[in-house]
Amino acid sequence: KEKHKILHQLLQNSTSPVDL
Amino acid sequence: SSGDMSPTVSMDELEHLAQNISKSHMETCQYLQEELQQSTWQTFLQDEVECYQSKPKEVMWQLCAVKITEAIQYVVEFAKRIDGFMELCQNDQIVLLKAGSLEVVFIRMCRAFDTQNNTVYFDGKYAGPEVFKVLGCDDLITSAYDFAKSMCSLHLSEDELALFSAFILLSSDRSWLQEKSKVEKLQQKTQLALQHMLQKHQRGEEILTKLICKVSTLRGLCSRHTETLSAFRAVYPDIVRAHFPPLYKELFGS
Repeated sequence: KEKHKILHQLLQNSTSPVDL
Repeated sequence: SSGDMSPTVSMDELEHLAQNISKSHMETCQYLQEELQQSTWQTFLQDEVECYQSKPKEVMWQLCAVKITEAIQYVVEFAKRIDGFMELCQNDQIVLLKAGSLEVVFIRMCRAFDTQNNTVYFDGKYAGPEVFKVLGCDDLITSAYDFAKSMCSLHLSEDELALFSAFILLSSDRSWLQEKSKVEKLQQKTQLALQHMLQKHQRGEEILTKLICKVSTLRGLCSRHTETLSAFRAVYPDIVRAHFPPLYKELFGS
């Protein structure tokens, strides 16, 4: 999990392209 | 459908999936087609090209890593909105994105490509391959431009492009998948939806064959990117460690 911390975060966040 | 491996799906289900994937693509495509088409006349002037060419190699690499990372963030959002993707286990979501996100960026590149001038939208204007000269990877750049050109020659609609992107992202033959059969079912459904859409648009059978042939070209492009990055990292380890986007390092680090 530590190795892919940011991917995990992106997958869990309810982000939209405007927030990127 | 035929054979035991093919999922049983109704036309309604295929239509629904196609709609979901097209919508997900349009919501996350980074640039609208109209915006891109309107700015094709904006190509870099000679002195601007020279400015990119005279940047230090590591600065241009960093700029490209940032641009790729931005594009990948949109691909992650695209994946998240595909029906069934978030129902996969986290390991498989990561595996599919690690292996497929750059491939989708290469597919999306054809939307931002001008075949007449052999230029692609980059850093605010349309750029020819000479803009990337200082990177020192002419082969990779030429292959990426050639790939975009050949994708453009297929004249895919946005819907077809969306389904092909999803089909690539859901590749069930990626290494380290834990629930391979679950991914396989999703990919087969996506392929059926793509086939259905191509038929509906009265495109010939050969389009699907041509698209399937692109699978190995895309894999070749991505492995070349990894090799090129390794060679760069061997010379500039501190630049990569300190200045490259963390997501880029996570995806292509090892």
